[in-house]
Amino acid sequence: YVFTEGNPKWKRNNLTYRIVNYTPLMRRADVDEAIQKALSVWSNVTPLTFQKIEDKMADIMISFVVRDHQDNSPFDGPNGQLAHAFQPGEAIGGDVHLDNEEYWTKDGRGYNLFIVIAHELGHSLGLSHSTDPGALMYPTYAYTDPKEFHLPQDDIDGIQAIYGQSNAPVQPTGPTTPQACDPSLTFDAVTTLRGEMMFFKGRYILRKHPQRIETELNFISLFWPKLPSGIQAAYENIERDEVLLFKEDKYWVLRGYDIAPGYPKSIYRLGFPKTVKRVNAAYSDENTGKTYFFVADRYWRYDENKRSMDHGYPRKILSDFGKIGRVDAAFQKDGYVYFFHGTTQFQFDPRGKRIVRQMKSNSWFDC
Amino acid sequence: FPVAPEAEEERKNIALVETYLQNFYNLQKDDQPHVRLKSVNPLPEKLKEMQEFFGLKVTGKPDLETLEMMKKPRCGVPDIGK
Repeated sequence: YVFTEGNPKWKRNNLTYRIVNYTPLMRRADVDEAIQKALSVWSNVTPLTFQKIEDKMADIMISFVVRDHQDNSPFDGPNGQLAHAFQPGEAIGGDVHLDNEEYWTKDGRGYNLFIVIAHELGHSLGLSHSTDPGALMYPTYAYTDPKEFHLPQDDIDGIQAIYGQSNAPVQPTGPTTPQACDPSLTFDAVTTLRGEMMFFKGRYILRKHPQRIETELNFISLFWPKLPSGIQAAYENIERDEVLLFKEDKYWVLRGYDIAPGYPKSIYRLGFPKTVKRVNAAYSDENTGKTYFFVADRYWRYDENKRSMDHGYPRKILSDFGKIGRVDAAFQKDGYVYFFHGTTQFQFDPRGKRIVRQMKSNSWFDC
Repeated sequence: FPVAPEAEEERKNIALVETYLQNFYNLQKDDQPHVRLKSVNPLPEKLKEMQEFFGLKVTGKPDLETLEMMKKPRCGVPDIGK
């Protein structure tokens, strides 16, 4: 996180705000809700409170404006600059201006008003842009479903360094941005995708191309806005050029690089009993056309040709995969299967049915 | 004569880079009165600053990745203090 130059801050914790006008693109109630939610992002982690006022000058005046709006920082029409805000202070200080030529929405179709206002309020309170690509205060827009939003730890650390901790007995914590070379890095799911490797972690994908040294970090929502964060299992079916992605009792199919229409569907269509609530890991053996699903300490085998579960399953993972008991993520590459459990990765030879190597989970990144 | 498409694209990219750096990295506009040595071009230095901030490869040149980042929608507050 970065403080605004000169470390400006509000001298009081009880601040006022006023919604000066509304965008015609959204219902007033939805605008009110987005603003209240954005304010609570910051009040939840600090002693700050925000009171709405209707008629007089408030500390934070929120308005929708276009082009030149008399503050020496004209907006540029659709896209480009979406909004700006002023550091804590008198008069224009703390005010938030939103470009009313943007397509504001309460969801992910256009620019999400809640996400943008939450970011701008960070400026209103004294934060500058963060260099952490996962932070709310990162300068570029990235969509997160407001229902899944948690203020990242970088922003919590920043705002608490200015105003102190919340008065709540339990201090809130937030997600951190994964770093490819962090030895404590673990994964939710791993899959190959047309020769690349995709490592899922929270709302991120770490993408590794075998011919490129660097690992790319992206939001899942950047590639697939309709996919939730926290994907729990994934596997590639090379034969059909598909990747299946799992979260809770639902799965999505990627055909090529696009989510196929009609998803998510229920995992019970694949033949799981209703006692299975989620899949922890999966991989598909391209030689046999069998897919292995790992759930807690057991696994199921699915026949991709017959499109049904094989009989005799589930079996104990320990019975057939050496000392591997539980699995967070798995994928097959060059004839081997790689199992991830915490920060440990096992290279498994399915022909010899034995573990041939043990390494760190992040061994695929050139650290 | 019509402008060649590549030349037009290049002109647009240069304009984008200059506007972006003026808005967010305090690059001085040429029409503003300031002293600048003929041999010193502040643009590569500002580009490096921007590339470093976003964790891009620091080249001082408006490469594809840099241009892509500049085209992303963003907050209008500068990334560096004025």
